[in-house]
Amino acid sequence: NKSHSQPSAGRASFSNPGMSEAGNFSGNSFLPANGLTPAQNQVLNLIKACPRPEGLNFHDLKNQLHHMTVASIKQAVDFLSNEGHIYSTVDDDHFKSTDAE
Amino acid sequence: LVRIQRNKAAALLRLAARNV
Repeated sequence: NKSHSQPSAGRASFSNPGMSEAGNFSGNSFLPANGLTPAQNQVLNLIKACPRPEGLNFHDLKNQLHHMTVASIKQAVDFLSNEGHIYSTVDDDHFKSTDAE
Repeated sequence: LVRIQRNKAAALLRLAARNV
């Protein structure tokens, strides 16, 4: 008697178990693939593009992102360093990228 | 300079933790 088989007991069909966190950013219609906002991406790209060994100065960041406020740049920098994309070097105003891509 | 290395190591750890 094999009638005891349980076809898919206890297995709910989640299509995307890992996506719950991405839902926090709803309202941003054009998120890049890496999950950063466009502003965060711009900041990250500028820091990535800096060839100096000590990294990019916050002052340079400000000069190149004149459409952003100092507060929003700081916010992006904070976020990026929290995520591990960038880190401060010689002082808290210099940042380098960890991303090798 | 130790500070820079430490910051970098910490950042890489955070990044790695994110990517798990």
